[in-house]
Amino acid sequence: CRVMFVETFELVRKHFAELFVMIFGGGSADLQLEEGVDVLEAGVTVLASPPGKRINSLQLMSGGEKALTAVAVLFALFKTRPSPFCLLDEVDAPLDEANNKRFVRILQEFSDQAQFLVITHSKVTMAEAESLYGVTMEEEGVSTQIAVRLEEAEKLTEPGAQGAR
Amino acid sequence: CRVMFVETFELVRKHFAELFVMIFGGGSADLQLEEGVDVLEAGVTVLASPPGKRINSLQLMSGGEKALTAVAVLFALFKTRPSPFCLLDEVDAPLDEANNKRFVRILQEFSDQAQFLVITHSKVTMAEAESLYGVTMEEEGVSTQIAVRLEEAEKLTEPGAQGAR
Amino acid sequence: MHLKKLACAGFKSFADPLEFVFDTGMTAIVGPNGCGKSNVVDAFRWVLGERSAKGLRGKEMLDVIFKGTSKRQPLSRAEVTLTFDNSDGTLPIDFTEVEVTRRLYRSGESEYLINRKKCRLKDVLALVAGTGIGTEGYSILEQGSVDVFLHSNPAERRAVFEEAA
Amino acid sequence: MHLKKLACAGFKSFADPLEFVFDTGMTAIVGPNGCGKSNVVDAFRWVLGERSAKGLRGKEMLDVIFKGTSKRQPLSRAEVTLTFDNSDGTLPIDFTEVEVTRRLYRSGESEYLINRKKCRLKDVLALVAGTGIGTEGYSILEQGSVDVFLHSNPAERRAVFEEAA
Ligand SMILES: Nc1ncnc2c1ncn2[C@@H]1O[C@H](COP(=O)(O)OP(=O)(O)OP(=O)(O)O)[C@@H](O)[C@H]1O
Ligand SMILES: Nc1ncnc2c1ncn2[C@@H]1O[C@H](COP(=O)(O)OP(=O)(O)OP(=O)(O)O)[C@@H](O)[C@H]1O
Ligand SMILES: [Mg+2]
Ligand SMILES: [Mg+2]
Repeated sequence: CRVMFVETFELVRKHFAELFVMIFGGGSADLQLEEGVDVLEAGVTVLASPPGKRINSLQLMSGGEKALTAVAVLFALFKTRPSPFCLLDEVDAPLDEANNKRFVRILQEFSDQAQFLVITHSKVTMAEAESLYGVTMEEEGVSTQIAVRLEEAEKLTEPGAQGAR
Repeated sequence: CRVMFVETFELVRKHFAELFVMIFGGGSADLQLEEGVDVLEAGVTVLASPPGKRINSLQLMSGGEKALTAVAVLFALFKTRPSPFCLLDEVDAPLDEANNKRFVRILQEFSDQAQFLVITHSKVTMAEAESLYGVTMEEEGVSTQIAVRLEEAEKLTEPGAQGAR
Repeated sequence: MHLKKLACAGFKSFADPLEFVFDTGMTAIVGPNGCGKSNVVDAFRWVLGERSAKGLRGKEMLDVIFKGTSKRQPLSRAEVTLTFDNSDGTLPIDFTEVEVTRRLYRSGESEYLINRKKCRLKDVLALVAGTGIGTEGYSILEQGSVDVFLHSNPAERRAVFEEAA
Repeated sequence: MHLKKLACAGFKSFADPLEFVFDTGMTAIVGPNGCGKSNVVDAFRWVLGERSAKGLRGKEMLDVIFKGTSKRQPLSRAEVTLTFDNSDGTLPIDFTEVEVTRRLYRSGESEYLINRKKCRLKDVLALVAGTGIGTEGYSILEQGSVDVFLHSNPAERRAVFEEAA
């Protein structure tokens, strides 16, 4: 069990470092096990530093940088042990357009191995999805589902759409 | 002091109920002081229920509904005791386009009484600002400021802009 | 193994029965604020064995049953069924199609079923163990949980790595 | 009273001195992820007396001094000055223009100044008390803090109401 955990951990660590550099176009990232504690009890700390910056503490990072770092951790786990599907709820909300496009590119890379369900208000993300589902409330308080094409999806978040008035 | 607090509280409560209905186009909202505790010690609970929904607990609300409810609380405080300026950091991130436009309309109503500084990635919000400031990093890790016009601001969040690569 | 469909009836804002059929690749779920998109994520977590009401944004588990609107009466039960295509045999069970169902009645009674046969929660957890999709898994990122994913205490983060081991 | 300008030097990612001049009405601050927009909010909170490093996303107060990049050395001090137009006499002080300055040196020594004269933190807090802009105030909503604003325990929420009373 101990060997298994360490092997998996080292693999996730390697993938995380690679994916971080790929997503941020540079910088460095690492995962560390708590020192001096039995491997099966030790906590895991995430260190990451965007390109050109000296700081590696997550606390000082910006909202968008943290979101992208979390995505790198998630996909590192995915690469190590693929899961059949993945559900992401507005992970792209803090991202600017450039980073939103990077996020979508990563998703596309992984979407031949697993199914991705991505809840989003972002037109950049909607535009890249293979299929789109609309969830709305034609009657107040009751969810219904509508099939949408991309042009309609963008309208769903426009003024006048049924929803939180 | 006690009288002062209760008076202010009742005023904020009244404004909150009005603003909530205005923002959501219906529904109801209230602020309640903890029962059975001295007014000067009592906590404040926020209750709100979007139009047509029976639920009034904040916990069950969606991300966007909570953001708008927080905005209603903030402006209720503002109406009761205007502050000279207000700083909002990506409050519009969870909003769909329709609610983003409502948010901006409220801001405009209050911006003749106070200065609003709004940090945003949303084109809807940028388009309504009287002035725009760009913050970017021409040199990695060092913030610089650039004056921008609206067309440029939208580009700032496009791919290729200097920033988290 | 891949996801075929999710059917909800009486779960949260899904008063009327609703079914999502999933393709491979990337599916975007879009719609106005407060319409039920994150409730879809809650439906996934619930049917896969989520035991904490707080994890489903409620105070008690009965909060997942449709509470009614200004025009509709509350319902007396919630039911969610998740259907997998298991033709590659990833799930340790002799069926090419696997349905996992969870029900909750207003009385507080709850049921789990695998392929329409009653079972225990333990059986559902054993079925999905090690695939990354159980409630400890890493394949669901809830709305606004980027910070939790990165900042949770190292021991909590460890649970996610164990799931991958 | 209204805001005239904010000048930062050596504060967080503002290695080079920077000045924001504010108009009345609504100003949008835009820019890519990780470029320093939220650091502007931290500069406001810091100069107005924020005493918690955690409230400024750091571990210790020295985290606000520019830490250097791959091309620049760390700096030895951080300084922020906020200038108000006080021609309407809202601030209880006999000047039509009021500058509030805060400095921190690597040695840990810190200074507050009002119109370039050294003072204590108490003096700064007394100056802005009751205007809603102090650190207990309701006029700054940090990134991602919508939930905190609504979900903080009722007693914390009360502090915001007291500020308005
Ligand atoms: N048991 C229940 N019965 C009826 N409605 C419910 C129940 N539980 C939650 N809801 C409703 O579901 C709505 C929230 O839906 P959800 O969080 O899925 O929205 P969303 O589409 O994710 O919105 P956003 O884009 O703002 O995140 C709330 O308005 C809430 O009132
Ligand atoms: N003391 C410091 N010295 C140098 N850089 C710092 C310091 N403190 C914070 N930073 C840097 O500032 C950056 C964060 O800036 P900030 O949070 O303002 O970004 P932002 O523009 O708000 O981005 P987002 O749109 O993602 O929210 C981080 O990358 C961090 O490394
Ligand atoms: Mg949601
Ligand atoms: Mg920010």
